[in-house]
Amino acid sequence: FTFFPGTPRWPDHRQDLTYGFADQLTDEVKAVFARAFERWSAVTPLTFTPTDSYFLADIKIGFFTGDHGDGEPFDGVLGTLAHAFSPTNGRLHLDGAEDWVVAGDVRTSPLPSAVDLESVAVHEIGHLLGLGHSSDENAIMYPTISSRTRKVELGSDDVEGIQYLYGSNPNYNGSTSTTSTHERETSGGV
Amino acid sequence: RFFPNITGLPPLPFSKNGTLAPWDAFTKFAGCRSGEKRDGLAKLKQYFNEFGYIQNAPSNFSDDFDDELEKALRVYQQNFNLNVTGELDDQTLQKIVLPRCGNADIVNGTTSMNSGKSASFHTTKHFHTTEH
Repeated sequence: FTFFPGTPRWPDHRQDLTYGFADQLTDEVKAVFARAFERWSAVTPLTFTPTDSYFLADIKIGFFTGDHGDGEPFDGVLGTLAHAFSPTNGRLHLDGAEDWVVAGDVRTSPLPSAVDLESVAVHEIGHLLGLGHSSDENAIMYPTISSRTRKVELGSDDVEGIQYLYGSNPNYNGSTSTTSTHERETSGGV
Repeated sequence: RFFPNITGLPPLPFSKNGTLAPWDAFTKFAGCRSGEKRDGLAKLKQYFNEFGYIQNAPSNFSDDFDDELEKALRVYQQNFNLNVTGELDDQTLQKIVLPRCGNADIVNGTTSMNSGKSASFHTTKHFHTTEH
């Protein structure tokens, strides 16, 4: 696991975080993000609560295309899928041009460019919380993911990294994930 | 575009503008190595610049496979647990064209992925010089 330079983290007095969406999204899409946040809160003392107030939210989530004003333009289908900022910026941006799959088994998708939304959301939340990219291919924080791939469970590398920053959830029993439980990539991707 | 369930997806064949991904064109550089010049290598350098492997980007990258590109490749290969060849071998290209997070792997010239664990990104060359 790695951290951003300077090891930024959410301070102790800001560990109950809110998140909001820039777009009008369906409950099904919002549920994907709720599950993604839950994976990180299960292993840390952090909590995440949805709010209707995008501008007041600690974490601001939006789908954008092309140049969207932060100096990191998106590039259309595949390529760059999303990006997120280090603590305590809170911005999580996803490429609105992607073919996001929010339910069902993305691995059986007939669409070569299908991308599993929850997999990408879990990764980007890791950045929001202070994790950088990992060389461990089993880690959520590994930088690449093939299309038609689902990878949503935190690896031991992710858990060690995030618990270094925030400590452990008192209810965490150490069995959230192991390498063998990962849903591994089954597609050659592009 | 959101697909609430798999059955809602369009059937194959499906493509947009005839291509799947913006980096697919890099596969044409297979086998390219230091000293060669290939049309479009500048875009690969832009890729490495975007993800932190080439620092201090010039206003225009050349299409030359120069020392800077080889150095970037070596660090990339180390970070992604690939054979460190410094060449655009198939294994490396297959990794490069994959969809990925837009966050850089190397921020402000430092990395703590694999390549940052043995020696720092910037001091590798100096380390070898000192040893000799």
